Amino acid sequence: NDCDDPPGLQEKTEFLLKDWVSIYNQSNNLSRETKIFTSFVQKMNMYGILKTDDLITRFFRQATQICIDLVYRILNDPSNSPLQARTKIFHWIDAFVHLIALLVRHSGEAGNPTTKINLLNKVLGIVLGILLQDQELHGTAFQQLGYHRFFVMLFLELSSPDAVLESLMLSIMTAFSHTYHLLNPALAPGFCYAWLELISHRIFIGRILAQIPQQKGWPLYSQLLLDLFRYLAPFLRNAELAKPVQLLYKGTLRVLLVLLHDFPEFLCDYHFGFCDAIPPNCIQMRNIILAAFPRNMRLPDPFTPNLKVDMLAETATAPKICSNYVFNIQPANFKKDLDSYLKARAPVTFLSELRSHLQISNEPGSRYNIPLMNALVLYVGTQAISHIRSKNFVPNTSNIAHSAHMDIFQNLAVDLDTEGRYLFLNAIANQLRYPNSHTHYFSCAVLHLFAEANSEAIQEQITRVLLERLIVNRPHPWGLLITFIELIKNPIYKFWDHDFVHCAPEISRLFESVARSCM
Amino acid sequence: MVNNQFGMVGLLTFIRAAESDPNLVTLALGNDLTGLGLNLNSQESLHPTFAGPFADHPCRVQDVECNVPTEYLINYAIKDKLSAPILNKLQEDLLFFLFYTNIGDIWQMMAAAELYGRDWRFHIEEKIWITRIPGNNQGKFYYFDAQSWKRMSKDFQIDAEKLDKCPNISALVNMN
Amino acid sequence: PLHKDHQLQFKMMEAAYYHLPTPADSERLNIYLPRTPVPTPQHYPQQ
Repeated sequence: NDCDDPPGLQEKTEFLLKDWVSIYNQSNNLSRETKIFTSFVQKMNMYGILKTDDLITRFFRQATQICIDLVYRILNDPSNSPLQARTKIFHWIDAFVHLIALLVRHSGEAGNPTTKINLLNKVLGIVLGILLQDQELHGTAFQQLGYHRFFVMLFLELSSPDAVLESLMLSIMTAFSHTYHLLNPALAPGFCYAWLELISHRIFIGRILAQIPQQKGWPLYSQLLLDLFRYLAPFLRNAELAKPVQLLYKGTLRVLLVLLHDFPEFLCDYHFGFCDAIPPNCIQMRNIILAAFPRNMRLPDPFTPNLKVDMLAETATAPKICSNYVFNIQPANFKKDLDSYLKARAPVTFLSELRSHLQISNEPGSRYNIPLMNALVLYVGTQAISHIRSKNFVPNTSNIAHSAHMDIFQNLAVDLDTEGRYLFLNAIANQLRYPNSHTHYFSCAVLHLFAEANSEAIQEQITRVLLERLIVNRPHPWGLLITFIELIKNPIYKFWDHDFVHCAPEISRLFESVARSCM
Repeated sequence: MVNNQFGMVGLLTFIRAAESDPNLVTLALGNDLTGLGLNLNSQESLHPTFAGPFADHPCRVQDVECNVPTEYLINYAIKDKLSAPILNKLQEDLLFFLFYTNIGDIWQMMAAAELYGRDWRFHIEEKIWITRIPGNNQGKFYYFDAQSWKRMSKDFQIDAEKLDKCPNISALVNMN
Repeated sequence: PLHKDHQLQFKMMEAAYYHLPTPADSERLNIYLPRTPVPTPQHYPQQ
């Protein structure tokens, strides 16, 4: 709080900051940088800035505020061209960032990272706090430029090749990731475009997904993507996207494509949580995630005649699911009843009560608990796989029948209304990915539900869910393709006999075209 | 059939809307992702040259910062020790390089003087360097295009008053 | 229709849409300082 600042602190801060900016912008100082920095720190000491943690905090807050005030003054000055404005702003912010980077690098004792990381977290927290206050204050007149420049340049400075900074890489990335999480678009919508730039910066992605050993950066990055999907979700539920939403959505697609190309294993491992957050109508965006497969895997051509999917070695391997999805099966007594039913197929009332657990409101568009639906489907499926494998069988469309697990799936298919059924079938289709035990089981499950459906509406909706994921532009998940091909090729399913296949010329043409490519 | 948005009729609505108003079905039918400016068939990783979510092309080589050892950053140590380039030995493209990259510096003026000595003239209004095409008296001239960094030819109607005079280097040197 | 919170978020996002970040915002400044500054004609390149 400004009012609590000791008298004279603002003037001292302004003086020191101006001094430093001037020193920084003299280009011939590189060789004497350590000497210059040491001398500047002594000056800060002399002014009492480094005496206590409280004073250091106030200094940084004041200095940040001075920089941000300058940003608004320069941007609102009509005599500056956009290029001149940016150059002036960057002179100040880059200098301030460089000072912070040097302080982080050199603070504390050698070999002890705590002081350095504490200082970094302090500064990031201060800038984050000022940004959020600024957004509140300025509303739609909020300017992202200064903050964007601050974060990107500080990140680049702390990512420069230096033995000390390299040893702190995980802590530095964690600090930035947490800060970006606290700045996510739901909390700072005026910063959303700059935020997406920050989290998709080529060096940020490289560090967090590739350079940090043992994939320790992956959970941090998955949180940021979840923040992005959750922010976009309400705006993507509408058919027509406003231009600002279109831009952010397109930017998100680009980032996902880079991830699909360079880090498909990341998308594979975290797909479940992502599918929870992505609205059901964002079919292409979801397909990008579901189409990912490990780079060392060779996918058999889904159009291979007589492809024996159950003979593939990968069918025996369970994919990694980096999500605590079982936790979403709430409340605890529901989970208990579910486990009881899976074990003993009792009590039978469990099935009739299932729908009431899944339906949470009467509000159109949010009547069902989608995370619970997704978790329930995956949990029941994985339990089914374990159960079948415990008897030394490989799941197929015959042996998955007549089980507690299939009871639940069939009950959901029959008992839910069209919206609930659509969401249920989506939950199954979300597991149709690259060759693995889940893809295989859920492919068999959906085909079994089609074959055993007691109403054409169920078959129609299964077809709808699969087809809408196929008619969208590429990419398409492998498991989706093999399931659909099986459905239309295998005479058991009598697919072509159904009225809904021929309900309109466009639909007939679509199926014929898909069938031609499959045959 | 299912008579709401969750069946085949719902899907048909998207398909029909795509013909009349593609904007309504962006999410349902998707976009051609190859048009987003990423080389999805690349054998190399994409992220090292990813120019950002709002760029429609990757970074060019010159956009990607390379951290060089500090020992390489020697400008401050040697800049006053380098001997001056001998302009009359330099090829034209290097003279243009000096002219366009030494803004506000005496080297810009010296490069301009050397170009003048080689029959190039700076057009004050067009802000380009032009010269006659040897053997051509019909209004066609060479000009130097700094954007494409090429010498191009074009028809010009030249008003001699619009051509800059030769810079007075000795005056500048004395002033300095 | 959007909830009130989302409407507010949209307004902020829309305002930000009119001053988007540029690639140069994430690049270091290349500071050019003329070694021997002299006045040059206005019609010469200035940047």
